[in-house]
Amino acid sequence: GAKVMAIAQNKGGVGKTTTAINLGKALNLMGYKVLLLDMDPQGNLTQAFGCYRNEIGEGFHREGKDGKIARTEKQLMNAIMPEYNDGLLDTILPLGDGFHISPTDNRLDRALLSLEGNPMKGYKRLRKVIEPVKKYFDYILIDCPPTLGMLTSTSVIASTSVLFVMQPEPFSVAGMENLLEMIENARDYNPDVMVEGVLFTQYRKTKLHEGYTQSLRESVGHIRIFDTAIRLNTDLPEAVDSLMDIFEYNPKSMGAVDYRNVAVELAIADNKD
Amino acid sequence: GAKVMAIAQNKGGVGKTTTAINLGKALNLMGYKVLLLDMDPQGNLTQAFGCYRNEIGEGFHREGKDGKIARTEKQLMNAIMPEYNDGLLDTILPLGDGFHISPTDNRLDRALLSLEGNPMKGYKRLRKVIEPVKKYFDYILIDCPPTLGMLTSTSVIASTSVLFVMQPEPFSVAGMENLLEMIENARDYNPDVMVEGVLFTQYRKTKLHEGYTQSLRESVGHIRIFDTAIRLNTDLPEAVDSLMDIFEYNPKSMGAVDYRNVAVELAIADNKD
Ligand SMILES: Nc1ncnc2c1ncn2[C@@H]1O[C@H](COP(=O)(O)OP(=O)(O)OP(=O)(O)O)[C@@H](O)[C@H]1O
Ligand SMILES: Nc1ncnc2c1ncn2[C@@H]1O[C@H](COP(=O)(O)OP(=O)(O)OP(=O)(O)O)[C@@H](O)[C@H]1O
Ligand SMILES: [Mg+2]
Ligand SMILES: [Mg+2]
Repeated sequence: GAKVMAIAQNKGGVGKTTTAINLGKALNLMGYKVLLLDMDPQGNLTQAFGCYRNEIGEGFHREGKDGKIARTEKQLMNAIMPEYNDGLLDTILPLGDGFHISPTDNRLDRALLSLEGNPMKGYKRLRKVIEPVKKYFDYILIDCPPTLGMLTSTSVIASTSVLFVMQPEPFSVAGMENLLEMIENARDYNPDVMVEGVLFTQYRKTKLHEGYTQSLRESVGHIRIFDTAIRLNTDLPEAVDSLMDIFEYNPKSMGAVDYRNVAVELAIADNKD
Repeated sequence: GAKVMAIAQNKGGVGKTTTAINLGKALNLMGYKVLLLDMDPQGNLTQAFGCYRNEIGEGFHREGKDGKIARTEKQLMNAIMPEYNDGLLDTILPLGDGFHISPTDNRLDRALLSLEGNPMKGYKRLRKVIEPVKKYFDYILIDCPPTLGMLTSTSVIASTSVLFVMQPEPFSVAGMENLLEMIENARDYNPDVMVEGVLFTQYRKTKLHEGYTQSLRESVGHIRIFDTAIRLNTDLPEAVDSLMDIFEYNPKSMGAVDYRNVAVELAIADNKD
């Protein structure tokens, strides 16, 4: 079954969504079957792939390269509502060969309220919903919102590991402690959840960034830090603006090179051939 | 009394906290009395000014330039708890002459739960708490978290106006619609709340950024867009790393020039002499 990885960090704007888009695509280009889950009510991951809300109802639609429009009647919010039993597959749109997404919009806040209504069940809800579809994929990546509330908690509890995306700057580094504490608490519901490691993003060769990456590499011995740092690269937001992943937009860009290297590091560590 | 301004945006990492720090300081350097409220459980604004939690209890302490340590026994979370009646002044630490902060840490999440417990009261709570102290200040700036939940709602309802901090990139621009909708809903409790305007941050002279700033200037006729854009400037995170505002860290930097210009634009619009 799939490896499930939550992409998380309490600090906003560090590059969680950009990582879900491009690490997801890089793994897919290596031949893995990848599912992306948009667990952020902002719905940025959904927007980036050109998934649009249907005029009526709660589903989404997306035009493929071939001009054909794929459509769902439900979204991720529906699947995680406590009383919904039709499963996750109803919410999934194709992004390419072996590459899918379960899209979201701000109606996810409704599911948040009902999960918070019964926290014991809420914490385990996403794990329960993901279980039946794990066999169809190699990787399931979960894009988390910039909070440590129920949406991130239920995502971490559903995961095999948590990827810390981090800008090498004071506010983002300070956020790490809160996330580690939250993962510790999540172990009550998912004792096996691991920290995948720290991925530095929006990296620039300044004394500040070199200072933080250096000191973190020395101080968190027990946590893996990816060798690859994602450099600041304007091709990345430009790709989003063009409704493309970085490999479609500019395969020779620093962003494409960096995300491909991260995917290779990840796959090697997972010992997938 | 004071003009109260919420610094808000659902999108994470756009520069809300950086704006609270440096716009606050710039206004203070112009001679205005400024109070900063940290309404984000991450507590980045509190960290940036070197305010530390007391070993015991819920207050904070901070060492001034003169080496003297100022101390409080309560924090903002206490003041906004529904049953607390001692007021905001107990939570306030001095940052300089006519410059103060009400600090926060992740215990603010406790207040969030109790405000959500009774939303009708919760929405009006911060407005009620701020009212008695408005007479001591010219500006009260509220740093909001990257969500549109109760903490941002109660802040907007307590405010004279809302400053939209925005990175000229797809995800941030998309967040504007949600914020406008939330402000519309907040008018049920505060009919006079205005949109102060849009402040572009982390601006770089790329075709993407020029495209977004240009198209926004043309499309949102009814909303003011500040003439000044805050340019991407590594002095800003470096100042945070040195526990300084940008004027202390490097008064000749682009960050200092830009934030000073925004303060002037704001004060002129407010017709304060
Ligand atoms: N390596 C990079 N180089 C340049 N720009 C980047 C990079 N990574 C992300 N960005 C841009 O920075 C902004 C923040 O990134 P992103 O939205 O992916 O972060 P996030 O952590 O998902 O934010 P949120 O906390 O709001 O969910 C976006 O506009 C994105 O396009
Ligand atoms: N103009 C700028 N130039 C360079 N770096 C900046 C600029 N503005 C902010 N930053 C840096 O970008 C990061 C995000 O800024 P900041 O934390 O102020 O945003 P925020 O909107 O408050 O984030 P959150 O949504 O997490 O509250 C920080 O590391 C900050 O130091
Ligand atoms: Mg995101
Ligand atoms: Mg902030």
